[in-house]
Amino acid sequence: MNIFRLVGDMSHLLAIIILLMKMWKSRSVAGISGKSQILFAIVFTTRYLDLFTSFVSIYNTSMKVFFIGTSYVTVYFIYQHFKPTYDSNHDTFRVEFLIVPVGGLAFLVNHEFSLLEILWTFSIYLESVAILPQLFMVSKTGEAESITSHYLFALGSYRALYLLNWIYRYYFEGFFDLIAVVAGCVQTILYCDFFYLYITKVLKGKKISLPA
Amino acid sequence: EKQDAIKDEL
Repeated sequence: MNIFRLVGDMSHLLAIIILLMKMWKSRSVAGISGKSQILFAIVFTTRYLDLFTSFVSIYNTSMKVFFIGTSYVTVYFIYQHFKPTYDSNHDTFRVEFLIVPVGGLAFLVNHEFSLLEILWTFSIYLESVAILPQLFMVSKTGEAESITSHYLFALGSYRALYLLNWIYRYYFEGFFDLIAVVAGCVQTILYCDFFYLYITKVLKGKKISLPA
Repeated sequence: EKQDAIKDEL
């Protein structure tokens, strides 16, 4: 475990906690894309099936269980518990345009043609684009609450830190995974525009509001 | 098959 991965994991954990706290304290899921959260639940479920086949460490297992569990709690909050506050009119991204191509790609480009490997690959590809419904929602409404911005920043930083982790592992461990690296680059690039807005606006005390 | 190293990542 190197520092980049540890900070990346903590950033991921922080993002999830920020999101849950935002929903719970404000009793509202306004501004949050239920579609992105469903995609994240699918990502974690398909990636962590190895919980049943291999054990790495207590840290690894507990983080996986936490990520899967909280992703379902989040989806439950949006579509059940706080449903009246869910802004479905603005959450109109067509997720089939992500799931179908990503599924096809996972089928064609993978490390090994087996069920678990294809599902793992699918989850890596899907994670890279899962935030698009959320970013689409922010651009459609033209604004994001500060707390939502903090969530997005922590979530985006996590994969950027994993890129540094992979550079480190390449040099010091000779480890390189093309699928993870390409998907990680795509994922991080999708956040670049948001990172720019976050640094130039949110950190100066303004909330993100885009010109109509 | 993918390397073992990635199995310890999240």
